[in-house]
Amino acid sequence: ELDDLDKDEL
Amino acid sequence: MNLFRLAGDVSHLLAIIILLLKIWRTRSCAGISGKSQILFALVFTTRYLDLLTTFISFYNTTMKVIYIGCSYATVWMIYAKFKATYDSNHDTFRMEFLVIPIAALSLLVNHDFAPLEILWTFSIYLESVAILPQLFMVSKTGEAETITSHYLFALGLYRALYLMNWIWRFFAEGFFDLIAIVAGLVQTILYCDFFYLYITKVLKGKKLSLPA
Repeated sequence: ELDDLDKDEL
Repeated sequence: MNLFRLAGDVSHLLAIIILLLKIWRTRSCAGISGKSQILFALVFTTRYLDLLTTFISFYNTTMKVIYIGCSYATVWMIYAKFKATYDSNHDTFRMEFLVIPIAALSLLVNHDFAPLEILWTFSIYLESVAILPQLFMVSKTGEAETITSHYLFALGLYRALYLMNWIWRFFAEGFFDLIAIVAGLVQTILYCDFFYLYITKVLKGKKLSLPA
């Protein structure tokens, strides 16, 4: 689930 | 992507461009903290290392590259191109007082003990306080040029808009990232005093000056 961390935000 | 997030990104971009243009057109970086700009360059570098590993979207990649490029260009203008105009006597905040504790904190409190994740966490924590040398400089000299005030306002507004974005996302998607939210809250609170001065003085056409 940690792979799903959202890094889309700047 | 919701409207708050987009407005936040635009505000952030605007802040960066206002600063670059101010320095370039006046050929001077007077009143600007080189240390805050070094910290922001460090923030972008450590946060956007995923440019090398993950492709998210064209928008994401473009913005990241612009932010990194502009922040290094700003540092270069302050410490090389327009070095003679850099007010180092007033830029006396000690960067290590921020960087070292934050490096320790990001090792202790993170989502996952992995190199990229720790660097991302470091960048989130560091960003929340990276403006302190600049605010310290303004309080030391007791004033800021109007254009510098616009820069600070756009930069402060960006994280405030991200907070709205996170509230939106919590209700719309059930998403929340505690590290980003707490750091974003700290970051926005640091600007509150400045927001007050900006609204009561700068927007009424006066220069930002602090009472002696």
